[in-house]
Amino acid sequence: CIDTSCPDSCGTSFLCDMTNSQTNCSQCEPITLELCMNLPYNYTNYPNYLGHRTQKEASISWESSLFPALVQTNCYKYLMFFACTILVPKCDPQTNQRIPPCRVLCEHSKERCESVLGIVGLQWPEDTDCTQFPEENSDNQTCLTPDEDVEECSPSHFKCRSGRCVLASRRCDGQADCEDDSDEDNCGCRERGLWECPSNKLCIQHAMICDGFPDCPDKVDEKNCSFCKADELECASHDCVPREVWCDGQLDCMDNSDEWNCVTLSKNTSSLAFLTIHRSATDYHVCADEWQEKLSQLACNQMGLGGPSATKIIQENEQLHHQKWLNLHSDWKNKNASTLPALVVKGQSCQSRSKVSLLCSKKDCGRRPAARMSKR
Amino acid sequence: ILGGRTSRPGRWPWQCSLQSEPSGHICGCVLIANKWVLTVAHCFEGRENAAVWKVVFGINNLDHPSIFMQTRLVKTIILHPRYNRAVVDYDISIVELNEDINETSYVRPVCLPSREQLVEPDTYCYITGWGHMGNKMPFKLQEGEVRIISLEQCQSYFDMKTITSRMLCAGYESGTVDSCMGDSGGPLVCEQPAGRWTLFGLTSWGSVCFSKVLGPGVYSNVSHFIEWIERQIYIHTFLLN
Repeated sequence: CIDTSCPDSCGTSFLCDMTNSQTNCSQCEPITLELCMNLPYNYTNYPNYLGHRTQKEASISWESSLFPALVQTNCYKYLMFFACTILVPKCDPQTNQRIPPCRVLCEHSKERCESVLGIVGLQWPEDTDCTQFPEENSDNQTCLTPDEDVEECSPSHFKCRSGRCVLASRRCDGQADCEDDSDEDNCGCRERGLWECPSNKLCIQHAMICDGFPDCPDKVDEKNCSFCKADELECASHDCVPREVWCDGQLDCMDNSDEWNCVTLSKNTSSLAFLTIHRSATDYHVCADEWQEKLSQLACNQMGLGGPSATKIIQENEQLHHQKWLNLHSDWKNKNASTLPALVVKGQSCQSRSKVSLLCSKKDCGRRPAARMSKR
Repeated sequence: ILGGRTSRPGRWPWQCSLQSEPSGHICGCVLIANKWVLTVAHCFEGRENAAVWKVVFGINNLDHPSIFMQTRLVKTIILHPRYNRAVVDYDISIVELNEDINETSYVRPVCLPSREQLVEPDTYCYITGWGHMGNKMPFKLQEGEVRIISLEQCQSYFDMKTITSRMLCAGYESGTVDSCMGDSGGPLVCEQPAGRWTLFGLTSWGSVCFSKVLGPGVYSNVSHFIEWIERQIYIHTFLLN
């Protein structure tokens, strides 16, 4: 870093990320640590009083779990405020100066809460020696003390009616953590600004509705998201595309979902696996005219079954001649297409009156020949 | 890996090292097909450009290139669209290599689970990586055996976070065997019948692991993402190239 007071450069230490070594540490930076986003100040600078070099490191630190848990014990009204003044020390953007907590704030926090930690066999964080902080109003050193409207709970807490702070993950978890049970009140999705899945009362964020990813077990959060015309189909991303482009080997939907799962194997009564293509969202078998083994391998690869394939040509049963099928395009060999759906067409007759059945296999995986036992 | 041991060459042929200059090894990764690798999305924070990455296979000692080593550049990085940096949810990404690897005894893909294939709590599986060992960074690949923990039990260790169905927990209450910084993106694999190893987790996050260690490690739950993985590979292999 530019300012010598910063930690050594990233070159030696693994944990820094690239940007850190160019950081001019004496600069103030906006607070991003979720735990301390409700302080009466918005800027900090690093390293902090616990030796963390970045807010990211502070966010995964032991102390960022310890203090919020300790706050739940109500041992000291301003413990969370003190914790944040050392996790994200105040930095004055005008002067780029750091403003420490007053010594008395540190001493009160330690006096009242250190013993609680002792009960569970934990220690007060070593790096918080209170003598490093200035006395209040001593030789015009400004330092931080909580004023009346400072928030006792962090954004990671839920504030009970009684004023106690309990961790947000305990809100509506089915167990009362507040002495007045207020953490289990109003637990409906709506009261918490969430949307409720009708089938299982699961609460999901409104942003997850119609976003292309089903979250409710019955996928109802992804239903009625768009209204396509009769000759159109709805993509997973809810845009509409003409029915005939579905599984035609070209990408049309915003999320490419018109080309998902186009090539499958459908079993019939005799457990033969017929090659099936979901053209225009209708299942078709494939006529065997001109079929070649390399097309079978392409079909298996498209299904993620990259192992060896075997082809069977099945004679069509007379009365099934109305069965829908697709034929290879007359000059499929010259088409520069990389998928099977792009090589087949509808509406032609099938001279051989037979269709393609495939046996695909998974590529070999998960074995470690080099780890074999060698006899001694 | 904390509490593990040095592994022997060839024991984890799907393990790879995701590297970027000047740091070198940044994250672990896992070979799932000749041109495709899985890792976690948070490894690319601040380094989303494919051109700054390379992937190294078939090594055991990061400091000693082996004759089995293969290096590939990165053609495409596909982050999960719902990756949430703040709460480390949907922490998974697919990496397309610039060309196929040559499959050997020391470089081979792991199996992916089917969508329905879940790993039961109390199953013993393995984690591997070149991440922090608690007191130093290793040169040789480390391996550790961990036990799968139920999501409910896992939530009790992490008050400040929400354990979601996209996550898998493994380790021990005392944290004796655990993954750590630098292991991210590496595999959590479980042996299946007939000696097949299947990938169920990618090292994602946990409590601080080089001081007071508590609780298990948290892994991206690969079974949850199988459909997304297959679709992305299909689209990029057959339709976008």
